[in-house]
Amino acid sequence: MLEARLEQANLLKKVVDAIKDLVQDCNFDCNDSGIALQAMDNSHVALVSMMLKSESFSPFRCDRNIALGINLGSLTKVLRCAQNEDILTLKAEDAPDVVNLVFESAETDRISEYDIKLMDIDQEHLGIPETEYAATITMPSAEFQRICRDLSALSESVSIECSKEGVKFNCQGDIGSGSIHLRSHTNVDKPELNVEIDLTEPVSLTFSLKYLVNFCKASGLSNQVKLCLSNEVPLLVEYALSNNSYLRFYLAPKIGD
Amino acid sequence: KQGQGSIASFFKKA
Repeated sequence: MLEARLEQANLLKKVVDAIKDLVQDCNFDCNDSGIALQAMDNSHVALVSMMLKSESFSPFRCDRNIALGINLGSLTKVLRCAQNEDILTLKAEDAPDVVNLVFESAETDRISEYDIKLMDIDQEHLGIPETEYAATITMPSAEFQRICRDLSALSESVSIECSKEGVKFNCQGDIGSGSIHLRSHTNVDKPELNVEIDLTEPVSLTFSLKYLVNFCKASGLSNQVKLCLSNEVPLLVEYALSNNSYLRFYLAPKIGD
Repeated sequence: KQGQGSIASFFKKA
């Protein structure tokens, strides 16, 4: 059986909020290392990969591999019934029909309990190869969100060019063009504002802004976001969570010109 | 005109 207790319901609320517009039905794969989720969006352009390590829960117990097929719309409805600060416990039997969610308020004696019916989801699982990326950019997640939002007003796509000079986000649209240039930057007082660019070779790739704007819904999960790029491979956008847990998005580049 | 690649063409089925 599965029993996983989260100190704050907020974490799961934010994760589900960040991915629910991209994927609708998905399996939460539970085993002794934690709870993982991998799903492609309907158009097979983007891939979501979430890992909530067992260390992110206290306690965490899962004796056997259990796949919880959940509709994220249903999960959102139930998670809205939790206060951000509530303690959240997920429970399921070994061959479950439902997943049970218990929300406990630390301040009051209120305990609420919900069951969500599970679905059989036949999902193809993709193997994501270990990649040595040519460029890795770590930057404030709010800055990345702003860039994507600003440029999406002008164009459907953005080119991300990374060189010794820094990183340049460029777009061309019907009304004109826009570009934002960032260089490595260290702020000793506010390290969450740092921009770090780790480059082994120059990279230039073009991506759909619609998807990037969607990924940025995860900005509330982490002050910083990591962008990993190599020519002709999908972009990795990573929001690191505590205890080595993470929310990652992969986006296939645009091809040709 | 640019085409959009599919993520499944980069990552193999596990």
